[in-house]
Amino acid sequence: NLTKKLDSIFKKIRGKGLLTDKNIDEALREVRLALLEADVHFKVAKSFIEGVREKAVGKEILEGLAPGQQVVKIVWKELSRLMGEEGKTIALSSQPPTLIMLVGLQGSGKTTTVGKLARRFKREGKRVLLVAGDLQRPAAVSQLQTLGKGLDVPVMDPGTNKDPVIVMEKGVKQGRKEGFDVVIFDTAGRLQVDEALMAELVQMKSGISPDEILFVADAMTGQTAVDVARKFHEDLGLTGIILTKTEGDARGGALLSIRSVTGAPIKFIGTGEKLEDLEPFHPDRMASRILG
Amino acid sequence: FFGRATIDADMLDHLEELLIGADLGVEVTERFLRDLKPCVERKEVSDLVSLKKKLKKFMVSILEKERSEMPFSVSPKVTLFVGVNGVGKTTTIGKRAQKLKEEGGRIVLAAGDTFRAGAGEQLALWGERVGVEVIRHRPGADPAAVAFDAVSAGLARKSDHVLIDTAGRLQTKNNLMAELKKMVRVLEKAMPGAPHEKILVLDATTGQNALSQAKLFNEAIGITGIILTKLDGTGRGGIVIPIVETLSVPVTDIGVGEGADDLIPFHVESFVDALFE
Ligand SMILES: Nc1nc2c(ncn2[C@@H]2O[C@H](COP(=O)(O)OP(=O)(O)OP(=O)(O)O)[C@@H](O)[C@H]2O)c(=O)[nH]1
Ligand SMILES: Nc1nc2c(ncn2[C@@H]2O[C@H](COP(=O)(O)OP(=O)(O)OP(=O)(O)O)[C@@H](O)[C@H]2O)c(=O)[nH]1
Ligand SMILES: [Mg+2]
Ligand SMILES: [Mg+2]
Repeated sequence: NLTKKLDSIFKKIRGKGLLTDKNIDEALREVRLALLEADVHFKVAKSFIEGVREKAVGKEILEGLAPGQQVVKIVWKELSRLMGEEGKTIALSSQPPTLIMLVGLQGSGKTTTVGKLARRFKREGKRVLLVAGDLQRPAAVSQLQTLGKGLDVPVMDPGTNKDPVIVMEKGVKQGRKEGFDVVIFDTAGRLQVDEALMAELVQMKSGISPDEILFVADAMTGQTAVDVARKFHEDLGLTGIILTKTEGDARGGALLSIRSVTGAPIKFIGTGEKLEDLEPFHPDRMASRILG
Repeated sequence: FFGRATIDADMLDHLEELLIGADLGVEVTERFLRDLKPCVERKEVSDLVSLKKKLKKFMVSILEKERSEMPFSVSPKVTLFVGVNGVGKTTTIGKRAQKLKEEGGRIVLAAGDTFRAGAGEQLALWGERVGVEVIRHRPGADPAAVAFDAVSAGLARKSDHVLIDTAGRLQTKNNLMAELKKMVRVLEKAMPGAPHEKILVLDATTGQNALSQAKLFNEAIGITGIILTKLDGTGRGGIVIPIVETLSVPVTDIGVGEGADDLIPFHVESFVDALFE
């Protein structure tokens, strides 16, 4: 693993001295390799490495710390800083209902995550309404209705409405009228390069003025995570990220890429297919799996 | 490294970023760049354009090596679709059914995902859209039983194809992989030789984890082909290069959209060209 590699690199440096450009170069190459293998975007990895180099070069090798350990410490600190703080969950609006909209690529886990969030809020004693805003995927509404039924949480029926923007607006009205605490909106998956569908999301945002726009991203996403997240963020202003399918062996470097282009906090992680499989985000755990 | 004015470090960095950015992965990228060295020394390449051409040749030779055209005259031909969650298995089955129907085939679909909310309904709607029969049991039923019934139905009706949908599953979940192995055993009972095709569906937005997916699904049931979906997005799917190389399994088709016609045969040259865009 990375720590062992760095230790062996720095074994060659004996005694006190400064961490020099040269002995750091080799270590940073190993770190860069680890990040790329973890799916961190190459530009994000590059700027991360430069940040570490700045903080490491010219530093005194601290008493009692092996040089390798010191570099690792700096890498760790920088990574945790990039990941953001833990436990930033969803704050409820002072003016209920809190409106939460989920967006993202096809198949990332939005509909399931709507169910997971619903279960979480319900267990906190909140009254939740779900809005089936995906009118395009076959049986998407049925999928959400099944999840709602299982939780005994109402799902607004889009009826014969063909326009998802109108469905979302109706969802807000119903949420307010019937005194719900939280309204969660499911949307259809879409490509960030699909101009019409991205415009539709912007329309939805202006139509419902959500308190939260959460980007649902798959932990196994590769280099393209940067392009996807950047566009969703530019168009909508994301207020949070939920990373799904984290219980597998995907290293999850996409998270670093997404964080660096959006700055949005990670609200939760998906850890399974059941509705109970939603957990708060622990940056140190995520950092260690990215570094390998 | 190359010692020529026209090919410099910047050029190599640019190529490295291109390949890494297309999700080829560090190992294959570094190997390709190393393999360029003798070509440069022998003066076979002298600038960026010819470097790219050489790289494309490396990729094409890997991807073309495994095209095995099996003349399958078994009936019904049973195809199992597997993969992790959300990659596009169900949609791909709908598309494949559409294509086979247009070619005049008689098709049966099996709703082998009895776990996820709305899974049966989703495939049923595809069956309606394309005009093919879907074998479905109630939610929570044994997926292997659905598969068995579908193959029995296919045999009885003298269908040409049985396409079997399965629930998405992470390759590291041993109990779910065991469920898949059981389905394969049951299919063999329903019809010796079935499933004739075991297709791993991969999402083009996926990074290095696709390697683990391919490895573990292959170890569990033996993959005969790969379908790469969502190539209409910005994911390049370069990861199939190390996968095809290590698994010796071809990419057969690609998904380029959410509609019934959005499944096209995998064309090596166009795929490799697209990696460089
Ligand atoms: N293993 C695992 N699977 C998950 C997780 N979250 C969602 N899934 C699965 O991922 C698949 C896709 O989930 P959906 O909720 O349908 O995804 P979606 O984003 O709504 O998809 P579209 O509406 O088509 O864009 C399903 O099989 C889910 O069960 C998770 O945290 N872990
Ligand atoms: N843009 C695009 N979307 C696709 C493609 N293939 C599938 N999708 C979409 O991806 C999402 C997931 O597709 P599904 O067919 O439900 O995926 P799945 O693998 O069956 O998912 P699970 O059964 O939940 O594991 C849907 O929104 C599909 O419309 C493709 O080639 N391009
Ligand atoms: Mg959905
Ligand atoms: Mg499916």
